[in-house]
Amino acid sequence: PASNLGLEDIIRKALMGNMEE
Amino acid sequence: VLSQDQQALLNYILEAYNKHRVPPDMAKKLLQEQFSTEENFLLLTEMATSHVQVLVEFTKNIPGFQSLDHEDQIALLKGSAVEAMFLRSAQVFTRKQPQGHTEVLEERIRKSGISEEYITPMFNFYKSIGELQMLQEEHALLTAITILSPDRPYVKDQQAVERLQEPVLEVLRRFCKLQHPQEPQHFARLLGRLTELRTLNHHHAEMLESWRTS
Repeated sequence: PASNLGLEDIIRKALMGNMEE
Repeated sequence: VLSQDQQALLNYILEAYNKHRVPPDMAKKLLQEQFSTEENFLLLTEMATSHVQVLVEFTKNIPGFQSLDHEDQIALLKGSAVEAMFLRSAQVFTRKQPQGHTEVLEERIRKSGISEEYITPMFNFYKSIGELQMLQEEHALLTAITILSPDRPYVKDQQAVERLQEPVLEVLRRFCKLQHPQEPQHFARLLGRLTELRTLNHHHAEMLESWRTS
């Protein structure tokens, strides 16, 4: 679950989502 | 007066700021059901996660941000996420809410298991933001300035970050002069809030720890 992700993981995932676009 | 380029920068940042909001469904959840402390914790955590995702979307629209070194982008976001969230929540608490909403939100935060010593400075900060009666433009620019702070840990190319932050600071300075001709100290007061944010950020790790324990 998202609540178990650290801040850095959430940021990396969100930035990566951007690159996939 | 704002130059054409400065006006364009302001419009761009404002548009990005307005576009990226926490999904309304999630915001509604905060107001609707009754939760136990544990569920409250989970909901606020989910909310924070969503907040960070929204923040990243906003940040990648700040002109020049994506040209920075990838690891520096992460260092900037990591260093500022908590401060940007406090700023955004302050805006929520400052805005006129439908009858009773502010109370429900406040109650939820107070009953989330966070100890009082961390709650009080947070609500004091919300109050101090409220007193400034900030415009949406000021919120958007101040958030961008917070994110583009070159002195965050692990930032390698501080000068590149400075080159992005400086024009935004200049736009905010001029915007304040234009909008608040009677208050020459307005810009300085806004920057003063950044110092308060640093303090809140500093306490945040301890706050999370105490929250987890309880």
